Amino acid sequence: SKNKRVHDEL
Amino acid sequence: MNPFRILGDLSHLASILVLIFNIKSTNTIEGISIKTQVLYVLVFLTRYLDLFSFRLVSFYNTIMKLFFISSSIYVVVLLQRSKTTQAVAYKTMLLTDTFKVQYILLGTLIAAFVINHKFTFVEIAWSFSVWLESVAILPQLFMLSKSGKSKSLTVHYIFALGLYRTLYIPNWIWRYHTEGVIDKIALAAGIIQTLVYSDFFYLYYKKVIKRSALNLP
Repeated sequence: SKNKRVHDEL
Repeated sequence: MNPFRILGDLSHLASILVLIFNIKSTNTIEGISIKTQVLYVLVFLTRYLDLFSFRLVSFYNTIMKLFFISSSIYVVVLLQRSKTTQAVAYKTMLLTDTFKVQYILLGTLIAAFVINHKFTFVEIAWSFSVWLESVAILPQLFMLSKSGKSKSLTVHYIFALGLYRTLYIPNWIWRYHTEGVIDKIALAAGIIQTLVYSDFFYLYYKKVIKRSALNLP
């Protein structure tokens, strides 16, 4: 899905 | 990384440096809310739990995370230290720093349990951190509105801090168009955070930007 946790952000 | 993301991170970094420089150079803690600063320690400690998984994203990412954790703890240590070195200022701070943080803590904890990407400890902690960050400035803004007067460096600190999450919003839109992914939790909390700052942004614009514009020849 398009909604997911983006792990490279702060 | 897109320009909004880089500028967002830089303004976040700048806000903390402004705050530490402010406390160090003027040797005063006047106008700073210790409640907000303790909340930020909680925000960073619960958000960057992935540091312990050792599946590191990048050198940049890790260094920034370590900086945000350590600098937020350092600010609280500086404020605590003023208990003895600036007894009067410390007492004044406690008297004006009267926002009820237990409501924000309870509200964001409930939000984290209800709205998260996965019902695991790390993901609930991450969600809690994101929701908590969106409102963590409230004790500071409350204190500012109560005291009426504000030290300009404190005001610049709040502005840079507010700008950081605001810049993350166009970053998320950019990433949605280029990568096709969007983190709806971060986006929703980011919008709330920007709304929390909006009144302050307006006052900053009126007082700081317009005044400096008027001072130009």
